[in-house]
Amino acid sequence: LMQQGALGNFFVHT
Amino acid sequence: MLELRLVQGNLLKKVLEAVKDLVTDANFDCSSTGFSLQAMDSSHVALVALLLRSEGFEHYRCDRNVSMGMNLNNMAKMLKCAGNDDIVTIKADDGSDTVTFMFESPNQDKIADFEMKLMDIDSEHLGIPEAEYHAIVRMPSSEFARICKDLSSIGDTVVISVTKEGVKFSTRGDIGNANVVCRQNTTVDKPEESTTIEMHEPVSLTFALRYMNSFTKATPLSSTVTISLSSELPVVVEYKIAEMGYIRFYLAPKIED
Repeated sequence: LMQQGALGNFFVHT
Repeated sequence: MLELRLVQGNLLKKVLEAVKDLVTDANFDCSSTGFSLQAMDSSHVALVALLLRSEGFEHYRCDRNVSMGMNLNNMAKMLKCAGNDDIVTIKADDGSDTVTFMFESPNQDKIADFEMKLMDIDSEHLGIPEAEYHAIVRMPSSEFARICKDLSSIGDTVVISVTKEGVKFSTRGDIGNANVVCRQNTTVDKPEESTTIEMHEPVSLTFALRYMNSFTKATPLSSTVTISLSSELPVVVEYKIAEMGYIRFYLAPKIED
């Protein structure tokens, strides 16, 4: 099963 | 004091139509570089980044960096009141809690002011690093929109795979499955109708079609779209806005559980 990734997994908050 | 005069006012109308379904409220940032926006959808899966460079405006005055929180549906409502050929000027005084959109007809016989209330938005800003993408596909934006629309009638997700054969868009659903392969095609007369594939490494990623379809609302802004893919990075779907900048959509891939 595929889960939806989140942007926070790839980009950091600035 | 902020005053931005955009002769091609309909660009702004098209930008709002492209983002208003993805994002409800957003801060528009104004600096000497230009008029920009970065915002995520409510589930933090997709992000939109817009830049309209200051050089693209006929008149661009921004005395200090300003961030203006706007409800995009309300902004779209106001911009819909501008004629397609109207010149649009965005105006705001320092410290004001409103922004004014001024619409001028091309022959100056009609001038309208629409004042909109600003809002305070706690926006999260993400740093997006420069990345080397495994594959970059450039294709007609209308073709990409057609594929996303067609596939979403079959399934909920799209697998985008780039190999040296071309770019393949695949979906599966209860009624069956579908594959669309686009090959590199640079022989057409018009560059905006060509498909180019720059591949450093084969890549295959899965995305929610709902978001892809939302991104294609930007199709009227550009005849071509660029899709940049890297394994385990959000895809970038970019529409260049001629002489002004771009609208980029980032979408996190679906990952194996």
